[in-house]
Order: sequence, then structure tokens, then C-alpha cells
Amino acid sequence: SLRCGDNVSVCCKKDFYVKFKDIQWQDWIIAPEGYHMNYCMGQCPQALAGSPGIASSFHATVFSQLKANGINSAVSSCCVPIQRRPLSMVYFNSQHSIVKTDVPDMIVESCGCT
Amino acid sequence: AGTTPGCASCGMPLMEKDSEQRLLVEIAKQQILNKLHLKERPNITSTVPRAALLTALRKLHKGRVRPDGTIELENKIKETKDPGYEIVSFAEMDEMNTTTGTPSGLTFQFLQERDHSIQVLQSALWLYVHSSDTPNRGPRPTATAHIYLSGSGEGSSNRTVLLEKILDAQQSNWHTFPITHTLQAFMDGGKRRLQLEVTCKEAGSEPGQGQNLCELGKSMDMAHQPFVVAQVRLRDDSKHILQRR
Repeated sequence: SLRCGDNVSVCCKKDFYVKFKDIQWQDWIIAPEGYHMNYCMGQCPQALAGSPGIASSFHATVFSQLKANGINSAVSSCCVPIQRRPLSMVYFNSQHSIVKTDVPDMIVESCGCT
Repeated sequence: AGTTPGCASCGMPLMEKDSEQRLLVEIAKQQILNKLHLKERPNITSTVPRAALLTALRKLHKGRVRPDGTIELENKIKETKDPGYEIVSFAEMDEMNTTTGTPSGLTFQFLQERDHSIQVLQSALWLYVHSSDTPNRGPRPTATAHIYLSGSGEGSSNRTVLLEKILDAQQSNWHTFPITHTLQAFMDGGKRRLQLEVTCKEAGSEPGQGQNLCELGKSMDMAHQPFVVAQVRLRDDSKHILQRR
């Protein structure tokens, strides 16, 4: 999976980090100190469809059916997350209790073309 | 071929750097609030003393506290389907009646999610018990702790004994009291305030005499504030109902 530089053309992962102190959220979020809200962007030309691994998505299924039946469509494949991981958080709720949870699918690790 | 002006995926014209940054920060905020089932960020009006916070987090199942006081969270390697929550609720304390030594009340507040029923997997009350300072030449000093569930409703004086435990009073230390079933019944009742009463009487003292070794009441060292740790999960049946519809 590619990591996006400044000029984006082909499907890649764009790093984006929010520090909770910068948005005045550090008083209620105890840990971690920030959130990696990485996202996917870039083109998926026909040649790259399905690379670097098939994105298990409804779109991928439909797309491969169209290709398998030789239907030449204008559908192009999309740049989507293909690997994600949870974000473990410890925070205060409005009752001033501490809550710890693992929020699934919060951090995009890599991107691919459907 | 080459870079196309504007968004590489959707072709929208490029945004100003600042406005793109602001937009992405707003999206990040919204995503975190959605995933935590919060409509808005909690309003923290009073801070929990750092000492109490660090004590509680040290006791929390998986969290570890680094020497510099920052929190180390265990990185999840395997995705769990329903990670659930771990909750630490600090006690609000009534003032203890030191002359009569009557039991002192601890109140814990739990936020109940409106359309989710909660399954308590494990829960314990943590209490800091002082060592006995009466001279004792005999065997190891002990104390007997009684945990009561206070009656519901204003002014109700009835209470239910939840558990009784013999504690080692040789040294001051934290002690845990399992209250999993009590907390489950409380959650099932849909209430918000769990009220407990606690006494820790020195062994061998006459009824009504002897020190209460549990450190309770407003004058206590905040690092020893009692708290409840609970491991909870959204109950499966509520998901099942959803599927049936």
C-alpha cells in the first residue's frame, strides 16, 4: 500500500493526525494523546483494480462480476481502506467515571483499489 | 497519468489548506463521538484528583501507568467482535458520623444507554483499609468489612447485606469486594445511583466500639477514594432484537 506524498495521483494512504490538546479535548480524553484519522485517496485506473489486494466490499463483488461477464462498463474501481485497527481509548464520561474501550475500525493502516 | 488538479479521488477542486484542515478535524471529532455513542463531548466540571486517577488506572484490567504518569494502552493485536467497556466510577461520599461510627454511604453514578441493555461481565468495589493502630500483642490484627446495599428511595433506612469479609489489618492496603451480581441487578433496574454502605470494624472490638478502618468521608486522602471497576458489554439480546426486525 502506498503512502501519499504531497502530489497524489494513484491510490494511497494519506496520514492525518489530530492532537487532542490542539482541539481542547485533553481534559476528557485521558489516553491516547491523539487520533490518527488516516484516509485513502487517489485514482484506481483499470490496471490497478483489485490491487494490492481485493477490498472485500460489495463494490468489489459487483465489479468482478461485471468483469467476469465481459460487461464493459464505465464503473471504475475505488481507493478504499483494506486494513484497519481499533483505537484503545480511556476517557471521562459526563458522570466523571472513567471508561476504557477499544473502538473497532478506527485507524486506517493501508489502502487498495477495489 | 500525472497528477490531476483537485481531489485525486473525487475530482472536487482543491480546498484551501486551512479549510481542509478544519474540515478534517471536524470529521475526526464527529467520528470519535459517534463511535463512543456520545452526542457531544462530555462537560468535565470537576477534575478527579490525579492521584486517584492513577490509582484507579493501575487497577484497571489492561491499562498500565508508566513511571512518568502517562498511560500505556495495550495495543489490540486481534480484533474482538464486541470489545465492550471497562468503567471506573469514583464514589461520592456522605460525611461519616465519627462519634457513633455509623456506616458511611458511598454513591456511584452509572450512565445507562437508553436503547442498550448492559451485561456486567465482572465488577469489584475497591476500598482502602487502614492498619489497626491499637496495640496488639496477639495474632495478626484483622477487621471485618460489611458491605450493604442501601434501600432505594429517599429516607429509606432499610439496607441489604451484600457481603462480609475478614481483612488483614496488619498493613494499610487496598481490598476488593466482588459486586458483579449487585451491579447487574442495578443495571437491569435502570437506575442511575448505586448506593452502598460500608463498615470495617476491628476484630475483637465491642459492638459500637472500635475504629472504622475504612478510610471514608470527605476528609480522606483523595488518593484513597473508593471506586468501582466494572467490565461491561452491550447485551447480545438487544442486537438480536434488532435483527428480528
